[in-house]
Amino acid sequence: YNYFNGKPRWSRAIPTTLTYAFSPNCMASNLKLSDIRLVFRRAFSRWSAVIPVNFTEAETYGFSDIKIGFYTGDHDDGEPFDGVLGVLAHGFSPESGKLHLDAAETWALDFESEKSRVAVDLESVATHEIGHVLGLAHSFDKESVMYPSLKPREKKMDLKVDDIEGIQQLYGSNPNFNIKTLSQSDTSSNHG
Amino acid sequence: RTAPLSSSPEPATTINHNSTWPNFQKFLDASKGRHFSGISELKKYMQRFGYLQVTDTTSGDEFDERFEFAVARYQRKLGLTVTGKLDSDTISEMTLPRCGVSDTLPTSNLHAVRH
Repeated sequence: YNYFNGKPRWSRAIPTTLTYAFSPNCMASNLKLSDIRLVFRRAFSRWSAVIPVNFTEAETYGFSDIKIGFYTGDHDDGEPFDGVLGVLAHGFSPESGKLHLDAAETWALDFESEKSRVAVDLESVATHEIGHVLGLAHSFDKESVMYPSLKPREKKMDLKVDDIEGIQQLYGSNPNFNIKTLSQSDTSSNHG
Repeated sequence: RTAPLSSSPEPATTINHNSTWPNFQKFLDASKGRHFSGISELKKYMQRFGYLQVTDTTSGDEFDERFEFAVARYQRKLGLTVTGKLDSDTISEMTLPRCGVSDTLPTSNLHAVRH
């Protein structure tokens, strides 16, 4: 695992709750908001299971800590999206809270109903970008969620030991987290 | 005699994961010391994701020493065999869809907090 320069993290006292909200004007055209909310709730819960940080959806976008939106092309943050595939999303380091996804992608909730060969798993990308928003940079452990690339129609949403150790170095461990609850596949490719 | 790299069609078996970087396949097996039409796009990719310094020349189509160093750096980071050449494993990795956050995070990285 790796960190951004200066190892930034959300600086408030731990345990804490971070709020998130979806841009009312910038959403994926092929998905329902209720489905997107469900996916992000699951993605946030993967991180909150391992660190003493909770996430709750805010009522007001402007006052939320984490601002999520789907954008096309140049969206005024200096990192324009590039259409189908290529760059899928980006998340800013703490405490910016910006989490942007490329609206041009064929975002998938599941690959049973979404048959496109260029479909991208939303939950996998959401989990990865939340890692950036919390302070993790890219990991080069191929099995980790924080690995930089993701093939179309691939799922990679379960945190691995590398991801967990990295985020717990920043925020400490959730007192209810037990590493023994990880499946063997979550541990075997890392430090064992 | 094989056709020049810059004009060779993609092999029929190639699976292009990417609509944004599909032309990278034509640089397969490219190595230092030659001119490859369009390889400046690949240099921009390496620059964007932190493997080639912003101050390095990126506009030319020469596969020069700096670019070879960048390719080797990329291969080392990604756990690929370090050859400094654009071998098939390296090209395959480069054509995968990915996160837009830089891999090496220089001091001037835009993803640092802005106040």
